[in-house]
Formats: sequence, structure tokens, C-alpha cells
Amino acid sequence: MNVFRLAGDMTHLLSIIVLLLKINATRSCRGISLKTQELYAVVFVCRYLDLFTNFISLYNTVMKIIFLVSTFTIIYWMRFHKVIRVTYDREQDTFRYQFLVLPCLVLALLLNNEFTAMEVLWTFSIYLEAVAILPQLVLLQRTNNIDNLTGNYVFLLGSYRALYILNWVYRFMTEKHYRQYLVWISGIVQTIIYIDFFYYYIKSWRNNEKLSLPA
Amino acid sequence: EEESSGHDEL
Repeated sequence: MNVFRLAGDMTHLLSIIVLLLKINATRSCRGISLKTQELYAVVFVCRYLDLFTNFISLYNTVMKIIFLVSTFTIIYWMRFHKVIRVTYDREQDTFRYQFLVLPCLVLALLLNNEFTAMEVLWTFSIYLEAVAILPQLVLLQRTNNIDNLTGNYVFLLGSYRALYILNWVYRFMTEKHYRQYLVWISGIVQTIIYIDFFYYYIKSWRNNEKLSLPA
Repeated sequence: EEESSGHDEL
């Protein structure tokens, strides 16, 4: 494992810790999109099916379990926790799942490395992850008052895939048979989706102002 | 040697 990959994984892990902390400490999930969290749950379940079939490393297994458990915990809190669920911006979080899920499913059926159930679901998870942040970004645009932790959460989540791109470049140069065009294109799309957010996040940080996204 | 599947990533 190279330094970019590790930095990417740690950024991803940190984003989830920030989100868990925010919700748990403030007893509020204001500004957080349940749709995005549920899409991530689908992404992790589809991608990590190999937990049952293929052991890669202890690190790999532990991280996968952390991502699954933390995402389902957040969904449970937002849906069922008696204090937290009333803070969910239900009326604002209106993005439709099917607009993201269906195209990704069709694309995974058409464009994959191998036409098997496991491989198609894995590819589907790669495509879906690329766009799963969209409901969250739409919700942030509608939220006038974005708190710091929510801003940091989205920033860390966006940074993680950008670091993965560096990891892919590194692996491409150092590993003889590392060719993952579908993943690379998806990762680039995923990072591009954040560029607007990154711009306003860095601007607000430099000017020491509260983050807000123009509608 | 086979092509790396990338499935060792998260």
C-alpha cells in the first residue's frame, strides 16, 4: 500500500468519524442527506460482498466493516433515534434515488470487466459512489446555515477520492498489470462533482467566513 | 501474471 492510498483511506475514515461526532455530539443531523447515506450503504454492501468470499488483509476487512457499521448507524439514527430523527431536513432532502441508481445499474450491466453477479455489483458500486454525494450537495445548497462539521465532512469525503487518483497514478507507474479504466474515470467524475464545493469551502476558510453555497 | 483487479481497494 502506498502513501496516497493510505492518506485516502484515512481521509475517508476521518470524514465518517466527523459525521458520527457531529450527529452524536449535537444530537442533530441538520444539513445531512439521508439519501446520500443510504446510497453509500448500497455502495458498501454491493462492493464489500467479497468479505464473504475473499480475504485480502486484516486492514482491508476491518476498514470494510467500519464503513458498513458506521453508515448503517448513521441511517439508524436519522430514521429512528427519537431525538435525532426530528432534526432531519426531510422536506429539503428530495433528490430521487432512481435518477442515480437506475443509470448506474444499466451502465454496470453494459460496462464491466466480467459479466458475473459479483463483478457487476462491484462495478455498480463504483459508478454509484461517483454520484452518491449529489443529494448531499443539493441539500447543502438549500441550507442557509452550513455548520463547520458538515462542511468538513463533505470536504474530507471529496478529498478521499482525489487522493485515490494519486494512488492510481502511482500504481499505474509501479505495478505492471494495473489497468482500471472504469474505476479511474468514475473516480475522476466523482472528484469533479466536488470542485464547486471545494472552491467555496477553501474561499470561506481563507476569508474566515461561514461556508455558504450560492443557489 | 493476471491484470490487477483493483479489488484490494476500499
